Amino acid sequence: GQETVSSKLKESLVPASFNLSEYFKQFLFPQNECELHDFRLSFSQLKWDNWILAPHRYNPRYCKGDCPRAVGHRYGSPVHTMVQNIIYEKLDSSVPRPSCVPAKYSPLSVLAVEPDGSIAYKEYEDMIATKCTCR
Amino acid sequence: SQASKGEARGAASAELETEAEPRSLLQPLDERNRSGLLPCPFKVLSDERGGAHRLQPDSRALRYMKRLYKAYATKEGIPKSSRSHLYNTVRLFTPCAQHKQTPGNQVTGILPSVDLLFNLDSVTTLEHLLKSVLLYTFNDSVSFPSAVKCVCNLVIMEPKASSKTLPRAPYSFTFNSKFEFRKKHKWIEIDVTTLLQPLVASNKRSIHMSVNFTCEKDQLQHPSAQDRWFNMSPLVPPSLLLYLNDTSIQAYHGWYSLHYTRRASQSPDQKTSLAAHPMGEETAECGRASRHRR
Repeated sequence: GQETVSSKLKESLVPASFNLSEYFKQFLFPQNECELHDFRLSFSQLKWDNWILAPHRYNPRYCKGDCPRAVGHRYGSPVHTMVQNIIYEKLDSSVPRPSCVPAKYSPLSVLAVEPDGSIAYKEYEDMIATKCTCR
Repeated sequence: SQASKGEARGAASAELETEAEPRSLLQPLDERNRSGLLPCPFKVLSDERGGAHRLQPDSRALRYMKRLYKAYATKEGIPKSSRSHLYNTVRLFTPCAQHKQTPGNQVTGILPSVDLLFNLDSVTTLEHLLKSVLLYTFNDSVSFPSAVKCVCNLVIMEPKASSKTLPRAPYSFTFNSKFEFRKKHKWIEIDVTTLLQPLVASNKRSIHMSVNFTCEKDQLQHPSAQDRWFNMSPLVPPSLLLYLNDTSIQAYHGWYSLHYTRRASQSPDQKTSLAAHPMGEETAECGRASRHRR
């Protein structure tokens, strides 16, 4: 009788038409949710390369995507964000939905040539987005 | 056709506007105000014209600053958190004029003195001097088998006194610096902070100085080394390095306030150190608060 028992067990655990990827899809975040995106550029594209010597590559990154209705702690959003969402949905759609914007930045070190030919090493604040939020 | 001409002109100036924007973006506010008299597009043209005559940096200076950049920042340009310095700006100036003055004297070991003029126009009023050095860089061919001990005599010259102002006695500043001329040393730094601090703080735009060295002869073991040393020094005009703390809003201060909070919680006299750092109040406050909490 062992064979019958084990086959019965198998049947009950995994239904025949089970699809694992379909099952996990329900846990994925929505595809276009608010998140950080890369944008690598060189200073020559900005026509700044005649005075910026370094770095050669610069990735300021940016935030893009939809703000979910229940932003909660994941985006560090204040309660105001949910209130604004409710106003947009229930009271007045001319009030914009919360936007996906940078919440934190990191600095950038730049080596530049001044018009008088002197060379400057400078550290600038808030040049690279490192975290997004819904506001 | 008038309207279309107007539109074309509008579009052109708008285009120039966007091109002009970047440089002034990174200039501290007061800098932009100072040169903000001209609307942006004309400022760019003047810069471009300036660009056409833009002074190319000295190759040795460029090599030194690229090495400094690699020491302080990653390839992506992120400042390395390992460094402990307080400055967020380092400026390197090469002399815009250099005249050889008194010839040297090989017998007494006095090297020919040089008269140097540095133009500090690019230092903004929001940049506070923390340290300054004269930088002598050597190309690879120079190598000395022994250490040479020299005394550097540096005199800051007052600008040509006009009839009205009385000529002030030039500062004289002598100090003893031991130089190790070996293959591995590509440069030597002579600290001139105490001499330059008052001048940079008073927004002096150009600094005129005369520099000469007296080296102890017995240190030069081989006559050939003597010749090489004597023939080399006037060829290598020094650069002037300023280590500054830029207090403008665009500049990065993150580590400075962190460093200050640590120091404030250690140092008893809060008052003096508060003056040193305008934002010290709240950082000192939170330093105290966290201490009380602890």
